Amino acid sequence: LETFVGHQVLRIKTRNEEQLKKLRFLETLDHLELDFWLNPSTPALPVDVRIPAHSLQAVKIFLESHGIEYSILIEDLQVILDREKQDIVASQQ
Amino acid sequence: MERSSSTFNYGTYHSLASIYQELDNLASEYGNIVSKIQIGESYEKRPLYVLKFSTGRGNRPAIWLDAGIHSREWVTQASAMWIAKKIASDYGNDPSITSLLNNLDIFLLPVANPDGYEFTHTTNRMWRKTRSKNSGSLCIGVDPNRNWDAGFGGPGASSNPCSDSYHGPRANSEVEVKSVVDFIKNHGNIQAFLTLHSYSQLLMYPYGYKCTPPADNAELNTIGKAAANSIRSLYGTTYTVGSICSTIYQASGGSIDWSYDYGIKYSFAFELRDTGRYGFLLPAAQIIPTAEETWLGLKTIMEYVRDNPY
Repeated sequence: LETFVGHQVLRIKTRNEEQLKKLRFLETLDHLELDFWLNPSTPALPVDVRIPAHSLQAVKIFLESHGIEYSILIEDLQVILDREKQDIVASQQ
Repeated sequence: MERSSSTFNYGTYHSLASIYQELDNLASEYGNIVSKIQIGESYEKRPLYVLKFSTGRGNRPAIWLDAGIHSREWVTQASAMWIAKKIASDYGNDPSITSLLNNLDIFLLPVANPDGYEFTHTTNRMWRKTRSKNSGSLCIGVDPNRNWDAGFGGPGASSNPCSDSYHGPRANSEVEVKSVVDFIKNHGNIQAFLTLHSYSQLLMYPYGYKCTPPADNAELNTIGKAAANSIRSLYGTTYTVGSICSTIYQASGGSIDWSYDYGIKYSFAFELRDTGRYGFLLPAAQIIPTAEETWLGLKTIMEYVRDNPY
C-alpha cells in the first residue's frame, strides 16, 4: 500500500510567461515524481502540484530561487487520507 | 440482510463491488425504466456497466453521461450513483424528469475506469490512469482522457509512460475508451455527451486539442452559463464556463473533443466542486451537496437537449 506521508500539495502562482516556463521545466524532471493537479497554463491560473516528501526541499528551493510565489494547500496528504479511511470504515459500520 | 437502493448510503464512498451491487439493486427496484448493460471490460477484465434509463423501445435519441474516468476523482463516481437514484426515483414524480425520459434515453457509466478505481481503494489513493502495461516501460497506465481520437498526441498530453497525462501508444489503445467509442458509434443516436471530472469547478466545452472555437461556440457557451447558474443557485458554488483551451489549458485526446468532432453537438465536461483544499479527497459529507448541485446543471443541459434536437 502506497503511503503519502509528508507529501505536500503546493499552490503556485506565477506572474509571467517566464515563470510558467520554469514550472514546465520542473514538470519534465521525472526524478522529482511530481503530480500536477493543475498544470502550468497561463499566469492567470494557479498551478497545484503534489510533491513527495523526498522532493519537497528541492522544489521549494527551486521556486524560491526563481521568485515564484507558492502556498501550502495540503500540509500532509496522508493525514487527510487517514481521515477519509476512518470515515469510510465508520460509515460501513 | 437483503440490500436495496434504500439502504445504500449515497453520502459515503464505496468500493467497486459495492457500487456494482447497487447498480443491480437500482435495476431491480426500478425495473420499469432502469436496466444494466455491460458495454465491455477493462484491461484487468472488470466489467464496464452502463445504466440505461428508458421508457420506450427502439433507438431513441439519448444522452451519454460518464463519471470516474480519472479514478482518483471519487466524488464523481459517488455523484453518479446519487444521480442514478435521483433519475430513477423522480420519474413519474418530477415533471421535468418524466418529460425527459418520455422523450429520450439516458446512458450512465458511473465507473469509467474500474481498474483505476479499485487501485485507488487498495494501493494508491492518488491513482488517475488506467492499469494497462506499457511495453518497454516499467511504468503502468495511460491517461484515458488523453487517449481519444481527437488531436491525439498533441499539446497537453505526455509521451512519457511514467507521466500522469501519458496519452498511450495510439488513440483508443485503452479498452475502457474503445468500449465507450464503440458503444456510442453502434448506438448512432447520441445527442449529448457529458462527462464528470472533479477538482476545479469548471464547465467546459470543446476544444482542448486546439484553441480555435467550435462552430457552435456561442450556443454551447449560453447553455454552459445557464447550467452554471443552476449549479450556483443551490449552494452558491461558482463555476467558470468556457472551452477547455480557454478555461484551463490545451489538452489533446480528450473525450468531449472526440464526441464533438464525431457529431455530438452537446458535449460538455464538468469539473465538480472542490475548493482545492482537499484535492481529490473531498470529505464524504460533501458528496450529496455536490451531487445535488451537479444534477441541477446536468438537468439544465438535458432539458435543452430535449427541446433542441438537431
